[in-house]
Amino acid sequence: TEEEEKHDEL
Amino acid sequence: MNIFRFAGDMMHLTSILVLLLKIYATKSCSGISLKTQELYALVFLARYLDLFTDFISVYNTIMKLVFIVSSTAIVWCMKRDRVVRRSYDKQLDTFRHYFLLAASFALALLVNEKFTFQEIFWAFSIYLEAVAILPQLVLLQRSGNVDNLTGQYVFFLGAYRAFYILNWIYRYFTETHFSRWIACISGLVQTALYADFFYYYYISWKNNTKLKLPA
Repeated sequence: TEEEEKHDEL
Repeated sequence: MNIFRFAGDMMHLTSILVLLLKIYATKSCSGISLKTQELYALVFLARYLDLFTDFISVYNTIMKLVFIVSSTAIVWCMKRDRVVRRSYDKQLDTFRHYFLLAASFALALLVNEKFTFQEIFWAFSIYLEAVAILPQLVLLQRSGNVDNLTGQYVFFLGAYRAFYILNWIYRYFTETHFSRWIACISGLVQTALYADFFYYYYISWKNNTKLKLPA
């Protein structure tokens, strides 16, 4: 999904 | 967010604060590799291209800004500040870091999550971060004894990615489809590069002696 596409870690 | 990742971020932040303390308190950057600092500034600039397009959280945005500003400020200070740059070990900091840049970018073109501008630069930043410490470790070996703040800087820098590995293990077991293979494998390589430094750091801490890396 779009959500996991984003890199949410620094 | 989990405790491992938060601890990792705090260690990363601590390493930067220790480095800033060393440079501003001692007005000296002896023992610090400018090449490693330049590579880290590139890592953050390449990784946080999504700073204004993808909002994750206030914490995420603030930390990204802190990392970008601090890493560029350190490079600027080591290059431009008349007092600090005098103590730069130019003749010792000779690692050809352009090879690391080229290799990381080439690998990012081949191995990435999606062949898009942002994803290629993200993978590039992950690979580059794994090897960015090499000029610094080579400089420490050449400069013999290592001052405390520099040793602590490198220690926290190495420890942060080790906590990220724990974070990836935790997420692997707690989230359904968690797969960050690029970051995981690169993070393992990155942490492994610190192995011998951690060993000599532990020895110096145990024997309460000055940290010294064998040439």
